[in-house]
Amino acid sequence: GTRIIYDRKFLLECRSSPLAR
Amino acid sequence: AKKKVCVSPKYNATIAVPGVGEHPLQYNYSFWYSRRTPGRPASTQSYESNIKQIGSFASVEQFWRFYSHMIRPGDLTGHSDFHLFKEGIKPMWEDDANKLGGKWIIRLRKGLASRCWENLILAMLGEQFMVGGEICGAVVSVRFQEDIISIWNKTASDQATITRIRDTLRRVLNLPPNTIMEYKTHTDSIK
Repeated sequence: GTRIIYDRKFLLECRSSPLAR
Repeated sequence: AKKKVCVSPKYNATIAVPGVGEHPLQYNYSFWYSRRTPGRPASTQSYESNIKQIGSFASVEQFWRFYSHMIRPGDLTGHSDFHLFKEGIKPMWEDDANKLGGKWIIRLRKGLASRCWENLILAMLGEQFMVGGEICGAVVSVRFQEDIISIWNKTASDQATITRIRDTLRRVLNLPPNTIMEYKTHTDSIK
């Protein structure tokens, strides 16, 4: 099936989202 | 007649779900922390009672909410470990998901643990290992003279999976070329 893949750069970008605080 | 409502421990358990607008992960994970009391024997029972679950998450954003508030492994003192395992898998050899498995172990000189741990868990959460459901979790162990990171998988006899995990580790951790990597089955560790 489909797998949810994220690279390091994308994961680090999500860190600054208001949802991550 | 009165009906008795039974709450099974299974349904009573809290399962993490992604919030609105968050990026779901392929799997849910739980953070655990353990610290060995000096001088105590490391029996299975004392190991289990020393290990504390910090919490579970289902999305990238929920992960950062935990991680950003956690102390970095390089700043831990004493004999401590962080464990990040798929939700429902205990970070113990005895867990059904682990008992036929093993782990890649990388010993790190002091000063590298925080960066390597972050790169390792980001690769795991982002499904960079490409080994289906084989990954169980990862551990960073802070020790006196060196630190150790490890990644655990389900099937120690699956050579293709083990090779792929090793190659991905080399790529994502960006380790010095002389770094020694060792694979240990959990049955060997028990001995």
